[in-house]
Amino acid sequence: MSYQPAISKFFKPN
Amino acid sequence: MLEGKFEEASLFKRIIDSFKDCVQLVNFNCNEHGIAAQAVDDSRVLLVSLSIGTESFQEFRCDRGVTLGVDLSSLSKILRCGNNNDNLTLIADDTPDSVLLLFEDTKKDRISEYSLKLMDIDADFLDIEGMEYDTVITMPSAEFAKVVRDLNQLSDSLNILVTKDTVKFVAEGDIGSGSVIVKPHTDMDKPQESVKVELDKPVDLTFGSKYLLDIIKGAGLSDQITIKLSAETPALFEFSLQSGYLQFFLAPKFNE
Repeated sequence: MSYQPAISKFFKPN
Repeated sequence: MLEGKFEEASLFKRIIDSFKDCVQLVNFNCNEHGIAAQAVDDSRVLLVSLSIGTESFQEFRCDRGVTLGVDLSSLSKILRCGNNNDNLTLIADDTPDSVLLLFEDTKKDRISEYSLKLMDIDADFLDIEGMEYDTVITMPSAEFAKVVRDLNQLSDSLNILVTKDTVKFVAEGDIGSGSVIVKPHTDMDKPQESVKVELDKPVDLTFGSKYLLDIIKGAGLSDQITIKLSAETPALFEFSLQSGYLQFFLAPKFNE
């Protein structure tokens, strides 16, 4: 099984 | 005030068509450098980043920063009303509640004018600069699109393995498995057919095929795609414009 984290986990608001 | 004129409406149409199926509401930020946009898809896994530099326009002026909150499905309806060869000018005032799209057929002296209502879109602008990647692949975009479409038939996941000598795409599903190996080479006669691999570290990542199917819709923008990969970080898939780019950032799948 696998999961895909939300993209916001990797990038912070500018 | 924003006034941006594309020599051919087809360029803006192709740009919008490349990402309108994965995101719907987008803030277009316009300033003296051109038009930029960023949006995340509904599943929050895929981020689209667009930059259209002033060189992509026949004429461009934007004295003060203007944000255009656009529903892409509405914009697409209007873009379909213009012909590909028409000049297309986007016009908005400094605090716009609508944007004007002006199509001009210079040969027949026909001018069509459409006004698109704008929206207040509440969206974070994420800092996507400064990522470092273990490998950078540049390959024909049509070839990458074919690999994704072909292997999508076997599995909802696509594994990309990069070593010094090869890029290997693998799909394993219920009906069987498939793989495509692409090797770096330089085509002197047709440079756009070349495959280049820069590698700091081998990479083994898995992505959801449905998102890759969205990404390859950008293949019409550029002969080549640049893919930047690093372990456990989002991949960057980039299509270059004459001035600017369309980028997709896609989080990889992780094993639980």
